[in-house]
Amino acid sequence: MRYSLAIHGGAGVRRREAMTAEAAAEFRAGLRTALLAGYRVLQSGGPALDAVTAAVMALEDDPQFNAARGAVYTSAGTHEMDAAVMEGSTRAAGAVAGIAGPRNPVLAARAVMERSEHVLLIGEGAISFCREQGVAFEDPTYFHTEWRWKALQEELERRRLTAEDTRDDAARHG
Amino acid sequence: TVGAVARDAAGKLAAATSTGGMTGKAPGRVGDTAVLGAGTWADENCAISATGHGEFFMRYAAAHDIASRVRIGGESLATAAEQVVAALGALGGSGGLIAVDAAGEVALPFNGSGMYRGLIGVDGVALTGIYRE
Repeated sequence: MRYSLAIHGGAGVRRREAMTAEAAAEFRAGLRTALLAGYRVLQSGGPALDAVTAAVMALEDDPQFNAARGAVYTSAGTHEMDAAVMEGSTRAAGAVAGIAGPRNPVLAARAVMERSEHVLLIGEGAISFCREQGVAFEDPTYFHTEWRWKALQEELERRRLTAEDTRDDAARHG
Repeated sequence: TVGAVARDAAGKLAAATSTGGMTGKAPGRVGDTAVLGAGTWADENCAISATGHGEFFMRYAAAHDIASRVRIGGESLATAAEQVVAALGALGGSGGLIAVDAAGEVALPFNGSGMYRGLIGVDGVALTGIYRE
């Protein structure tokens, strides 16, 4: 009986010279927490869909990563989040885009897949659907992180100074 | 962006991706995460979750391209995933992805300086990575 789980926490890694041993250990701890959340599902014979959902929820709850609680800001200083899930054997799929409010956007995507006839819901319509479906919401302060806000201010200042895109992966992808 | 792909004991595959997008993105901008076949995909042969410069992953339908190479071209998942990520990098599309195939083999290619990533299997040993290591 073979099962496996892989995760990513984004390609916007901090430059190596800026990554302290403590910060690296924190990131690895966050990744391990997500791996074990998904592994527990697979180990008990659970479906791949529940395993990937559990792993992504753990990453969404970790402010180190650019999703949900650690989401970056738009140029308007707001949060707009996207998420998607897809199951291979049935091609069942659900996605949300341009939303803010659900604590775990991946659960919003699952609600679209399992409790609507659609694949993708966006914006206010998606928010209303999530509320109807009882998806857990948080107020905006839950999603605020000082360092993401600071990254936005630095990016907006950079744009005032130059039109050229001089960002590295960490700056661009959060 | 964060993501996960899995193959369960019954041999089924799934993918999930979630993102805040890009720092300072225009309000209303949607990247590849919610566009199936670009940043998220799962079929009977593989499951894929991507991260990076979403506009490139969308324009090149990156996840579906990999799945088609496996399904139609008979390529291994590792070969398909690595070649698509390298090609996107050559076009200016920085990023990476994780993928798992029907046998439970995984691929975690990226074309930038690093990708926060992890891997676990039946042995329960949680492996993590940040840079090329």
